[in-house]
Amino acid sequence: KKYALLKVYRAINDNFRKIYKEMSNGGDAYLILEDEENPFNGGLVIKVKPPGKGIKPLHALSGGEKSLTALAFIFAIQQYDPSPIYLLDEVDMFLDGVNSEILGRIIRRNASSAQFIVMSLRKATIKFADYIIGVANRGDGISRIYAHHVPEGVSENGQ
Amino acid sequence: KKYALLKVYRAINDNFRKIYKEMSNGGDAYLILEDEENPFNGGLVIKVKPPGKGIKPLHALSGGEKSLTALAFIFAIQQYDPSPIYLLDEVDMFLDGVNSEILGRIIRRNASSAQFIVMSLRKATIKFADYIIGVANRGDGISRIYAHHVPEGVSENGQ
Amino acid sequence: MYLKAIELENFKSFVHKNRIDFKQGFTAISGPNGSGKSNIGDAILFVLGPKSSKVIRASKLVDLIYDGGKKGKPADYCRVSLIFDNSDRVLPVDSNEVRLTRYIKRTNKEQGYNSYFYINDESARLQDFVSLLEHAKISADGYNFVKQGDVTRIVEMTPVERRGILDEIS
Amino acid sequence: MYLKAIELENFKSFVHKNRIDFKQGFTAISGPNGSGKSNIGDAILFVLGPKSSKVIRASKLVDLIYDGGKKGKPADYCRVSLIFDNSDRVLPVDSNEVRLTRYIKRTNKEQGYNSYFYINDESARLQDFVSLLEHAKISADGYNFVKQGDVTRIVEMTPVERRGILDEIS
Ligand SMILES: Nc1ncnc2c1ncn2[C@@H]1O[C@H](COP(=O)(O)OP(=O)(O)OP(=O)(O)O)[C@@H](O)[C@H]1O
Ligand SMILES: Nc1ncnc2c1ncn2[C@@H]1O[C@H](COP(=O)(O)OP(=O)(O)OP(=O)(O)O)[C@@H](O)[C@H]1O
Ligand SMILES: [Mg+2]
Ligand SMILES: [Mg+2]
Repeated sequence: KKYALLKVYRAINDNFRKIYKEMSNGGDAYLILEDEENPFNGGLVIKVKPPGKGIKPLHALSGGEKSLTALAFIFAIQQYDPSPIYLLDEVDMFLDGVNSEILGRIIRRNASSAQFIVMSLRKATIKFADYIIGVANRGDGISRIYAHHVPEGVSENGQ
Repeated sequence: KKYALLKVYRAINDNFRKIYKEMSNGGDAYLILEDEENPFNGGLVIKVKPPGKGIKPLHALSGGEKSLTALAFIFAIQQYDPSPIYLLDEVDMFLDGVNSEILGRIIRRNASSAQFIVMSLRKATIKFADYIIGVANRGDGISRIYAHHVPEGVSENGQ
Repeated sequence: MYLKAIELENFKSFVHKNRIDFKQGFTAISGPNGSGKSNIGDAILFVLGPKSSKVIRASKLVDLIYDGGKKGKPADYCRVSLIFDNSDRVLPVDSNEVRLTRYIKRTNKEQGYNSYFYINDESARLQDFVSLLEHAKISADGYNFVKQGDVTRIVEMTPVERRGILDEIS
Repeated sequence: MYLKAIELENFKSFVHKNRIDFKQGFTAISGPNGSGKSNIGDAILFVLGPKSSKVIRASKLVDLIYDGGKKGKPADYCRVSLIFDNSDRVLPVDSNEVRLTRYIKRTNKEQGYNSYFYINDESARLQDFVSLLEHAKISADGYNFVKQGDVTRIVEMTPVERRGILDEIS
């Protein structure tokens, strides 16, 4: 139904603008339906203006800027209609230390309304977890789970 | 010429096996020409056996294991026929702390026979550089270059 | 609803029986390269995404069975169970705990296998399994599952694909 | 041969004139997300890869010209010079220092531009420029240039593409 889609679009766009502003520390981003009259005839476009910069085409954004944009979109949908589980594998691969912390804080906050399972190599992200699962193999290729500890002094390779 | 390709193949395969063994701390990897009689009829296959594990199909390797394999291949070619310049942008994105250090050490060593320009967010890689260039923007989107310092206490976002 | 635990048997680098407990909230999984972090994600997707094998880095499902390592013999089956707390009845099953299991066993044919599904240890048909997951919004091709390397996919997909995500939600 | 310096003028996030000096050996470039690290790589590829614009995250070359930022007016040209130490004559040019320059300037047509190449500040044709680079093994589509996100490409390409890398070397 067209009206259902427009309702979803407006709510998520609203969330997306606020969440991106927070995650990027002042930047602007919004979603545009290419054909608002007949949304199913067109796509959904993202416009991004990182803090202090002009509007950028998506392909010109840096790796970290693209990641923040994509993550803001995911959190915007979650805020409208949460799934019970989010499984995020190394979504901080391009993020610098500052942005990894912002992400870690936001996941922690959003984890009150959904379960987040996040694979990461970065202390900056991991330190906001409620619970850490460590994985290792003893040089024989067999995975072992250990130390279900609360974050404290976790080194970058989880040991 | 077929003989020229076979000569290149054998030399690079030899380098690749040694370099992968060193970078992965004991693993095995080698290159196979699918059609050794008529090499131009087939492709070049990579076989990898990470330390302590059995032979793995490439798609089953972890992100870090794939990165090490790809980097070992690049260094294997360099050892045979160096290019004057290597430009590597965030090639350590999947590497944990231990592997980032191994990479940093190897680049430092190989930089005696070529110039390496490496973009990275990881202290573990950066600390092996001869020379660091810092980039920042003052919140207005205009890039500025600063502090061409020798590595010492560089924070993860270069400041 | 939340995932309470995963039980893995001979799944990829997890040999014999392993149980991993989870809590509500934000759980981080860390460890060295190649230790098995993404494999845990693959185990979850193995159960939640019965229709697509590409989603779990396997060209054929038998690739998921523990391969025996350096010198050992490959296992001939693997099984993964996801154990959910269902007190809020998000899953349309009348029990506080729901156990979803997928089991594959090699056959004598080269790369052949049989695949079985269980809901609370009772045999289930694929379509019942799939509709259960869709009902609870936990099917593997959702926007809420981001595989390693895919974080920027939302930015790189076409506008029509992206609008498709909104279609799914409405 | 090695790169001694880059001079950038209005190239992406580098406004007005900027000179970046390089040394031999291992140089690391670091800084916050979006600061301009990869843009420096794009500047190098802009000169060394005159035939492909996709390699520099630009759908059209005029995207590379500084866009004026939040409130400013876009520049109408950009220029990048790569200054090489050529004491070992790896570049087939008889001078100890070789300066390779590429310059693009907007025209009145929408998204139109003119593109110019210079070797030691003398006008050069595209094909002379390209053959110079290939001779020195510094053309942008070599295995020695790895863009952000591409590190695992060697492992993910087809065997025939990979053998193609060996073909290039022999
Ligand atoms: N069927 C199998 N049997 C045994 N081991 C397997 C099997 N399939 C994959 N593996 C191994 O599992 C390992 C991959 O683990 P995984 O991808 O979970 O690592 P990871 O912890 O995510 O690492 P990274 O940080 O590099 O992403 C690989 O070494 C691979 O060889
Ligand atoms: N023509 C242009 N004019 C002005 N700014 C531009 C132009 N083209 C791209 N940019 C900006 O340059 C920035 C990208 O810089 P770059 O990709 O070098 O960042 P980076 O330091 O590599 O970051 P990351 O660590 O996230 O990869 C983006 O914010 C983009 O908006
Ligand atoms: Mg992984
Ligand atoms: Mg970058």
